[in-house]
Amino acid sequence: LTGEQVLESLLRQLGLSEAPGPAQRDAEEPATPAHVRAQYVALLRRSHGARSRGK
Amino acid sequence: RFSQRVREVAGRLLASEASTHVLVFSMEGRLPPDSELVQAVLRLFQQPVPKAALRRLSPHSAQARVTIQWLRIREDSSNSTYLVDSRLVSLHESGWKAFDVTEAVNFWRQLSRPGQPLLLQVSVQREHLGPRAPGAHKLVRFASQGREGTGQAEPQLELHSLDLGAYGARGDCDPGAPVAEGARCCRQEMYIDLRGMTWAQHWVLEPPGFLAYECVGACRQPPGPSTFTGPFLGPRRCIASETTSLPVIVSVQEGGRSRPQVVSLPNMRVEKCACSWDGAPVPRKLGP
Repeated sequence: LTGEQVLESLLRQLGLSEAPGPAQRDAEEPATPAHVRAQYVALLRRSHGARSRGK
Repeated sequence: RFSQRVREVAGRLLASEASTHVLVFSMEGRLPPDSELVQAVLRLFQQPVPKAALRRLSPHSAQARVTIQWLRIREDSSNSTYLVDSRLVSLHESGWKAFDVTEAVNFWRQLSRPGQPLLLQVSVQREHLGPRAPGAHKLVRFASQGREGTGQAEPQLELHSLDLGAYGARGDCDPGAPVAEGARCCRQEMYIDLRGMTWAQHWVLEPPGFLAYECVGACRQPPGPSTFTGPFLGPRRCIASETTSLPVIVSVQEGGRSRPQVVSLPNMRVEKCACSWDGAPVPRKLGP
């Protein structure tokens, strides 16, 4: 796995053609709301339990 | 009818012209838990058709279709069948016929309850519909289906398997030690540093990086590649057999403002490495 492959997967999931450029980025990172963080943690826990078959 | 995109096409039953038998194989201890099934072959001995009956056959009815299905009986006693192999047999020939039932044994391994035998349903059907010799397929008989079955010609299930203790991967590599050339297949730690990637800065909020792991090393090749006639082309290679997804929090632009969003990226982390033929499925026990 390379960084490029992570980028490709991310773009595919978000339906984007390229990563946001520097102009599009905020000067400061947005604060992550509690419900988004909770969703992230839940997915993190689930991914440790559920494995998917490789090729 | 299980597909969302294909409309169900209703059919009309034209004729039911099959003779069906169920073969029961006790599989107790046949496949040790730490073994990989390479190929399973069902051998059936086709008995010769009496010459007088053959003379009455037209050329159109000289063949019959033999279909092998895995019969699954669920806990609520309902059953279903899964097609595993099908081929034409000539009524003029006799002798051993081989069918590839690898799929059936893999299904049985993954889905059956402990101690449940392997059930294979053998159907012989008419190949051509028409008025000529409607019962010709009934002349196809396999040994031990009737009283005349002799012990030596009974149906046989041939299992080709590999001991994963010798032919499988060895789990995780020794941390900190480089994997030597020719060393056995193992899972090696590999850290993907997202903070260090220009495209990810400010866009990917979490995680800063993750342990992706990779499969490295060599796999022992079975002796004599021609032993098995499976559809495996290349040598056994060290591959990722089980993976997990990676959740990330990204900052997406919406109406000129940034909004954190959770995205799950599939197959980002290697959970398990295995030795397998390229393209061949990696069987594993399914959860309850």
